[in-house]
Amino acid sequence: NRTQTSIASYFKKE
Amino acid sequence: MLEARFGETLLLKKIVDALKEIISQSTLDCTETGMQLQSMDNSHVSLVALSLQTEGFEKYRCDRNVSLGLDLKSLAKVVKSASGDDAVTLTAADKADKLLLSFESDNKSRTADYELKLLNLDQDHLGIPETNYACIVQMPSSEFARICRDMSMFSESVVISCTKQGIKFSANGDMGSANIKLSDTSKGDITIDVDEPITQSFAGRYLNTFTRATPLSDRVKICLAPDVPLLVEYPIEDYGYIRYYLAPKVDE
Repeated sequence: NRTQTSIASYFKKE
Repeated sequence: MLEARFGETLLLKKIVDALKEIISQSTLDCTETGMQLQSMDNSHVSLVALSLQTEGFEKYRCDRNVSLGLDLKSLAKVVKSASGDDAVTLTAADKADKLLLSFESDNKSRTADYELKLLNLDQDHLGIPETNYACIVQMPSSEFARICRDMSMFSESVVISCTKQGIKFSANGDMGSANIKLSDTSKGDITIDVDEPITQSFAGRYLNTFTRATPLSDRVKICLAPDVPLLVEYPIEDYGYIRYYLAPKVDE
């Protein structure tokens, strides 16, 4: 079973 | 003031089509070097980044930076009303609350002007770090679209494995399993550059949505690296690119 990660956890807010 | 002229409305239509299934509203940032758009989908699983440089436009002028909050469904309706081979000029004032789209037929016998209300969008802007991708695969965009479509029949998840021998797409579901392998071809229509092999799992639904950009380019570039989002890039003529980033699925 795999969980979908969030794109925001890889790219930081500017 | 912004004034930007596309030689053909068809290109703008293709760009809007490539965006509107994944994002409903977004800000188009216009500067003297061109236009940029960046948005996450509603679920914050993927991010789309569009870059259009001035070189591609028939005419481009932007004296002062202007941000246009667009409703993409509305924009799609407006461009749909024009003929693909019409030229289209986008015009906006410095502090615009509307975008003017002027369509002009080939022999200038027909002109159509539309004003589109702009939105006040408060969007997060994400910094995308420079990444050295472990695997870079280039292939015909139609082939990638076909694979994504075929894979999504089998499972929600698509596993992409890339080695020096080739790239493999796998899906495993209730109905059974599917495996499609592509190897580097001497014809050069598929190129595979691998620094280190990688296997990652992604949501097929998103991959499928990215292929809405297929009409923009014959070629697509797929980039993978450990523990970072997948990058799927479609070049756009002399303008730039549309890039889709997709967060991987990870083991619990």
